[in-house]
Amino acid sequence: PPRPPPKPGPGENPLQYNYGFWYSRKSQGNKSASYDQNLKLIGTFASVEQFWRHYCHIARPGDLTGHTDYHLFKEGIRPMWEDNANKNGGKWIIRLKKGLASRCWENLILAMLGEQFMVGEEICGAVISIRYSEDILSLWNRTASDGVTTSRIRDTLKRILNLPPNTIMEYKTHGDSLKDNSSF
Amino acid sequence: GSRIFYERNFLMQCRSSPLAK
Repeated sequence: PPRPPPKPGPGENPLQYNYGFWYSRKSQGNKSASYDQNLKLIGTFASVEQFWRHYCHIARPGDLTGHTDYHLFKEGIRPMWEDNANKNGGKWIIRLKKGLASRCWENLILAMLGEQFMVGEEICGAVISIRYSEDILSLWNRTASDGVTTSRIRDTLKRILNLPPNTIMEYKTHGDSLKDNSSF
Repeated sequence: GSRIFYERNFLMQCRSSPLAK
C-alpha cells in the first residue's frame, strides 16, 4: 500500500507542494530494463527541513559516475512523459559543461521549491542527467503550447542559473520525445 | 489561497536548522 503523504512537522516551514526524489540509472547489465523499471522513488517530503534531510543524504550529482539521473517531481507526478500531468507538456533542456551539475541542480531545485518561477501549477519537476561528456539539466512543465509560460520559465532559468550567455537552452515537447523515443 | 514563496537565502539558512538534521 502506498505510504501516507508526508506532512510538515512542528516548527517546520511547509512547501507549496509535496515533492518526491527519484533516481534512475541505466545499468550496464540489464539493458532491456524499461525506463519505468529503472525509476526508483527515494523519498517524499512536505517541508523545507524535510527536503534538507533528504538532500544531505543523497550523493551530489557532480560526484556520480555513469548514466544516472536524479528527478525531483511534485508528489503525484511520475517523471515520465506518459504521466497525465506531463502528456501535454515539455521541458527546457540546458546542456552543462562537466563540473557545473551540482551547483546548477541545487540552484534549480531551490528555485522550484521556493515557487520562484511564478507560473502557478505549471511546473511538474526537474531532472539532472549525468552523462559521460556533458550533464543535462531539465525543467518540465504541463503545457508545452503555452508560450507565455515557457518564456517566463526560460527567463527565470537564465536568472537563477547565471550561466554563460552561449549556454545551449532548448525546449522539447514530450510528444516529440515520445515520437523519437529520445529525451534530448 | 496565497502561495508559499521562499528565497534561496532563506532556504539555505534552514539547512543548518536542528530540524533539518
